[in-house]
Amino acid sequence: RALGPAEKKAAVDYLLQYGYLQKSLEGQDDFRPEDIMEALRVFQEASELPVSGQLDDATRAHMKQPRCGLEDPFNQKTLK
Amino acid sequence: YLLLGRWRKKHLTFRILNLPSRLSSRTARAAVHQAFNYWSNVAPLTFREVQAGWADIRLSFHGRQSPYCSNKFDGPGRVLAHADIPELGSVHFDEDEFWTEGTYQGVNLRIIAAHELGHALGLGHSRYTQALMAPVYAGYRPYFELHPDDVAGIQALYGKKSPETKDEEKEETEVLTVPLVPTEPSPMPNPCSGELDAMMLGPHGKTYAFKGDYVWTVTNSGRGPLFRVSALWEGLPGNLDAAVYSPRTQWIHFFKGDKVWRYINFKMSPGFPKKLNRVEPNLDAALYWPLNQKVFLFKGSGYWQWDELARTDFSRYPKPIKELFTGVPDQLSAAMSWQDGRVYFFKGKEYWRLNWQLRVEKGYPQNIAHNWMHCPLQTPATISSVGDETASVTGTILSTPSAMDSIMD
Repeated sequence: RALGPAEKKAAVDYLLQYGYLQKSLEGQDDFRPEDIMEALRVFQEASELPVSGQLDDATRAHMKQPRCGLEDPFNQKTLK
Repeated sequence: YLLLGRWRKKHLTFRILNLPSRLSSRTARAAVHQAFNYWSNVAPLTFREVQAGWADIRLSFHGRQSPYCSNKFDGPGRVLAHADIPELGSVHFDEDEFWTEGTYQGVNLRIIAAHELGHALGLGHSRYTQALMAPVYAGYRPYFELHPDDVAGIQALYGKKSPETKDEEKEETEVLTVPLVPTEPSPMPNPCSGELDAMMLGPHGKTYAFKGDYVWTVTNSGRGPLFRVSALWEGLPGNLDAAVYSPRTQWIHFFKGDKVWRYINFKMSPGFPKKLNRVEPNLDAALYWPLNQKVFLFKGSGYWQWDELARTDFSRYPKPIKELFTGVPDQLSAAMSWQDGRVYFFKGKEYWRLNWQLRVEKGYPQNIAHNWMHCPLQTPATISSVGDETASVTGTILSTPSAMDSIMD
């Protein structure tokens, strides 16, 4: 099923809120698709989900789980 | 694990500013206390609750709107709580969550509190999904315990919990290797005669008198039943030299010979008893002085001043008692600061009260038995008939559960 814009925005907001995506200093609101895919990959790996870089059902379900409000420290470097 | 910072001290205070509305306060408080215990069990950290004033770690519940927090919560689900890193100390929980304890329903307060305290102590999120410090709540676990990654993280910040690394115990040496041999109890003493071993204003404002193998409480209206010392404080011998409770640390220290025992309430602290090696053995008395939050130890005509939470330089001790406490006799039996804020010294059958200038007040010494133990004043004719061990007092011992409950309360 194709995701609606609201679902995509919710996912990006999540990735932003918890430190998987960093807003650029220039203030551009849009992220490149490859940046979002990379952030999703890191989130999936840190969450022990299948790493696809896609906003699949398992990833969206994990984003809805109750959690702590602090940012996550994960990126490709820390995961290594 | 990830480290975000650390406290520069290991003995922290905390204050619970409010509690969730849908969980009983007793359950909620117990959950928060247990959350602290998870960390203090594996690292040389202590946490002391304060009811008022400033605290290092402050826990509170707020909803979507809070005038005191810029990070608003989002209603039930999603974000459950957040915390500041050291040395800020704020720990906030979402009031809108269904906080629970002991059930799979709702969100377990104990586990979330332990997670947020991990942040408050300096831990970031762990990538181990089964770790307490994982970012996502993994649900209620009846037999919850810290993940090795949690333990490794907190020990990277504060070290391992072991007697050798406790700063406050440097003045004491290794744990005794020879177990104490249980002995037959001495005859039950008569609170109305003879000399006390120790007096202590203990936790919850209770006054304890120690003599031989027995202890009893003293109130304004009378005295409580006699208990074996070891019945209240398991592992503690009778015939103590001194006893002192510190409201600063919640520690009770008992001294006998060259050994010291530490209890919190009625539970002996791990690693005790220990051997005294920087203070002389066979102390006479001990007291906690709230004005400077120090413990004073007395022997003969001298005293030592001890800071429980800092390395104390004892090289200038003992100092003469008379230099600090004017008019107090040497060779004390007992001493304590009492709930009226005054310092009392006991010796033989008499006691002395000090004024705010630490001078013995006019009209002292007075009679311990009459004023403290609620005994009738003895005339010369009756003194000879009241020995140290009388049958009448022997008959008052109570070891029933109900009586035990009342003193343990």
